[in-house]
Amino acid sequence: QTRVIAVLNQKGGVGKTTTTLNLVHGLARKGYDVLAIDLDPQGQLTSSLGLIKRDIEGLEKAMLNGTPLVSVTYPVRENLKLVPAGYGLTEVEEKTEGGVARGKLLKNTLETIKGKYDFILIDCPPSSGLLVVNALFAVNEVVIPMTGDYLALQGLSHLMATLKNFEKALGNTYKQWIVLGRYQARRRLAQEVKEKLKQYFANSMLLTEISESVLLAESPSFGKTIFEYKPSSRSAKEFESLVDDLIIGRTY
Amino acid sequence: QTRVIAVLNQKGGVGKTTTTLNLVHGLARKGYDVLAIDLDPQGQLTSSLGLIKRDIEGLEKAMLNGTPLVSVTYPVRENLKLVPAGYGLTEVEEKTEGGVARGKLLKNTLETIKGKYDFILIDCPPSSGLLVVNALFAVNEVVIPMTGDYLALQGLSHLMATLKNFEKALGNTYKQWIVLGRYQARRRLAQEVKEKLKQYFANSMLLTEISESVLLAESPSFGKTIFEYKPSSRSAKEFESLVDDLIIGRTY
Ligand SMILES: Nc1ncnc2c1ncn2[C@@H]1O[C@H](COP(=O)(O)OP(=O)(O)OP(=O)(O)O)[C@@H](O)[C@H]1O
Ligand SMILES: Nc1ncnc2c1ncn2[C@@H]1O[C@H](COP(=O)(O)OP(=O)(O)OP(=O)(O)O)[C@@H](O)[C@H]1O
Ligand SMILES: [Mg+2]
Ligand SMILES: [Mg+2]
Repeated sequence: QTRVIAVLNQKGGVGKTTTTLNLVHGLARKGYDVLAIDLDPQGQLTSSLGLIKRDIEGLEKAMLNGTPLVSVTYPVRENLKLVPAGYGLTEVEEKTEGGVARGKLLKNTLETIKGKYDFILIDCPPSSGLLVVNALFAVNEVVIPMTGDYLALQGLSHLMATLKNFEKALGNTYKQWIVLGRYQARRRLAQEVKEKLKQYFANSMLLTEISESVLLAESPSFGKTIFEYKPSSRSAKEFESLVDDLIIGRTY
Repeated sequence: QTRVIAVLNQKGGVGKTTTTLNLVHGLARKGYDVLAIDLDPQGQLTSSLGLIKRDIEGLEKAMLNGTPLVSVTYPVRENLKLVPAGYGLTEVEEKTEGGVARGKLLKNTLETIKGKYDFILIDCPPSSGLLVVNALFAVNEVVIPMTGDYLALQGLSHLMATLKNFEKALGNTYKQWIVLGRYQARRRLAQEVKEKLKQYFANSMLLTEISESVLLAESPSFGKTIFEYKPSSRSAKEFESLVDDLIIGRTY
């Protein structure tokens, strides 16, 4: 049974790509078969894993042109494959024909690889448009990166409303996992946000928080995950622990 | 002659809202007549200026329903008015009819208030969709908030390509102002990014950088700008100086 998970938050810069990058590699290192999907036209997950975006065909070929997903799937690490974001991914958002079917393009292409992986993680763009709608049709679980900021907390209530609407329309519910990242334990604001999260979302908050660390901002520039860049760092240990949280569903 | 400026970057969380919030108030405090426009369905500029989004009609009424812009314009500070983001703003992105005219909805509604303000600043969402296309049709200048991170630098080259395409299609050029924010002078990565920016974009980089400070993340929770929240802070002085940079076009 494949766990299909969208990493999403319409609030920008909260760590969606950084979280996806290090979770997919963390899971692969434990021996799970993992597929990472870059659903963001910015293509930052693709480049952070070391692929050059301009030279490859990507996910939009499978979503729009019927190309088999396997032919735009690239092995990037042991037990880890990636479906990159190609240049044409923005065209999915501009699709005006097709009604509801426009929202099921990703779901349909993922049907073709059913059961092939243990985990599929999808890095989403900072929006609520058609690409994110495609992710929400295709998954059962969502990982929600958050930061210890007021505007991120406000963005979270916006996201929760979006998820509720979707659950009503689809008639199913998402398992939600909140990840507190870029955390600065000495900041009062961050502590207040964390308290609020524990108060309202305790059952959804994964136990491990990811501390603010420049190492996490540096590793993508080398096309490396934190496990390759600084394997004995605190950041690598935190992501190792977060991977365990996600596997067993360890929350507050 | 009104200066009409979009604050944009499809990279999320780089400080678009924080920059717009404090620039519009900084300009108004110097006696300029300023209009702020919240073009982001998240409505964070609206709430940061102290308005409760759910109770008001917003920009989409003027863009989609022909409501006069003045009737969705609210005075929020001395010399500063705001056109808030209402709940229906996402509907603009979903508009499928109308071809190119869909991109000119904002430009057309701004024609009705021509010459009424000294500055108009538009806070944009983290995307390249129809809302941002509307901003690019409506303005002559763009303020581009950046952070000292590798992924933000990568996002900038994506944005520059978008701007070039737009300039070709429109047959005009945008005056570009880059603002380096959330700056941590002691981080080597931040210094490297700053060097790169100075190397490639010296004529576009406004002189004042905005340091990382929790005060800037706290002020929106009180519906206050930095000038109201901590008037004698370093952050307030930095924004005071950035306002001068923008007025006179002071770059590296
Ligand atoms: N724990 C951390 N410590 C320090 N920097 C971090 C951390 N997590 C993420 N970053 C940095 O913060 C910035 C935003 O993170 P990231 O790009 O992963 O967010 P995102 O939500 O994917 O952004 P977008 O909304 O643009 O897709 C990046 O420059 C990243 O390197
Ligand atoms: N100089 C700064 N120091 C500390 N925090 C900052 C600074 N500038 C912005 N922030 C915080 O960083 C986060 C991102 O900033 P902001 O929301 O303004 O970015 P944005 O580009 O508007 O995001 P989005 O892409 O979601 O619209 C916010 O929580 C904000 O409070
Ligand atoms: Mg991202
Ligand atoms: Mg914003």
